[in-house]
Amino acid sequence: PSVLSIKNEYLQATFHPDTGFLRTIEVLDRKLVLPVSQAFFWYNASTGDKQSDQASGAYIFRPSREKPFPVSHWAQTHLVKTALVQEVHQKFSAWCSQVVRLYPGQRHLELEWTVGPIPVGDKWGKEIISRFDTPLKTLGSFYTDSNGREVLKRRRDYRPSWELNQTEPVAGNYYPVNSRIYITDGKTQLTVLTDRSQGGSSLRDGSLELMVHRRLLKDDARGVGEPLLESKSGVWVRGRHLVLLDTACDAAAGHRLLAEKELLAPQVVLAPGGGPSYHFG
Amino acid sequence: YGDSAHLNEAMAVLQHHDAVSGTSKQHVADDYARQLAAGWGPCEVLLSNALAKLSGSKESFSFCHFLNISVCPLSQTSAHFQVTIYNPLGRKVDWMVRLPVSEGLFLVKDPSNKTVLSKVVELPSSDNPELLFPASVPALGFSIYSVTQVPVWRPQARPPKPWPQKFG
Repeated sequence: PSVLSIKNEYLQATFHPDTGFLRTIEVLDRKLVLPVSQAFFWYNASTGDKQSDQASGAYIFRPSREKPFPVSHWAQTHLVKTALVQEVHQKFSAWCSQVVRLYPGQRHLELEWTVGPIPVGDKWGKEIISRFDTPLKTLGSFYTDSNGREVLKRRRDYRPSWELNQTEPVAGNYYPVNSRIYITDGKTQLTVLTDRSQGGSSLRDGSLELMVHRRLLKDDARGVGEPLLESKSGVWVRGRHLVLLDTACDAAAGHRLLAEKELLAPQVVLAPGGGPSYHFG
Repeated sequence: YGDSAHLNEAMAVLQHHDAVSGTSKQHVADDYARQLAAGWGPCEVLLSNALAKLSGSKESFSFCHFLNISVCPLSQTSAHFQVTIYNPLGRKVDWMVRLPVSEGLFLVKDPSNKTVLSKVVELPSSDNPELLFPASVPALGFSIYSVTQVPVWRPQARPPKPWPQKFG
């Protein structure tokens, strides 16, 4: 079967014919191609274990094991192609879907994810991530911003200001992401912009993940006095990740301008039209 | 009269770390949301007054809070409406407008009354088709686009009677 793909003047994204997952991103005018597999996973929230009775909760992220579970091994896909937008609708499960969008003239891929209500009928709290896996040799480093300003270099299992004895291989490598996270091998850079603050990390070379939603069943004994559970059947959340692929030297200009446009996005107000004049006479 | 004092107050209360990081009990988080929503109302009046003054015509402006789930009563029910797009950035931006609409075709005109390419896209994950059109908005300014539904001629069983020709 022909490869499922979407394309504009600058970018082409292809999708795996069997799984329906994103497979490659290509920057056409820079002849830059990067295999990028993106999918959703979930960490099983810890309720305390032999090492520590600390549970995952509103204050604490603590998965019960290092390896997250895939939400699904494949996605049902639906392609929409028009002159004004090309998009692939992906359905990973009843509570996890995404639209991968490309508008004319834009240099980023828009991933609009919709997650929830997170099922907890199995009595397991879940912490949902969107993970991007690439072959980039990032040597244990990644970059996250601080309130959209200074970008800090992060190194796995390391702290610049003290000798870290890493006891939490996942949570101990998670950092706040207010607007962007990126990985680079010095030549190619993959940047993901967020539309809200999220937790993020790079737990393996070439990999980058962002936490999009959580639903937990036990209080973390830090003062809230109730689990992060939401009322009734739980909420579903929709957000967007903007994905940029660029050469390392050109990437900053791209993500800085786009992040500004994302933060100060245009506002739309509707009206029937034809109202009376505001000014006298 | 609109005012932003309520929203200012709500934003001030929400500087608490519980509001910023979501470490409050559920009912407190719900109350934070309630305070924000209560602050929005008077602000929308303020914005409507500003837009009326700046655009020169009084309108009953409609702020669609649920565009992210393709819900907007005005664009889904009106055959004609205007779309004001405000750009808070200090530079011009091009932006794709997406609005849920009812079926059919639409004619979109830009501020200089030129027709703009538009598309109604059926989406597999939503009951509502969406009208898309590219907008260009000046720095720290706004553009007003007009949208008019075009009656779609459906082929009848019998071709319509020819209009009586008026010979001039």
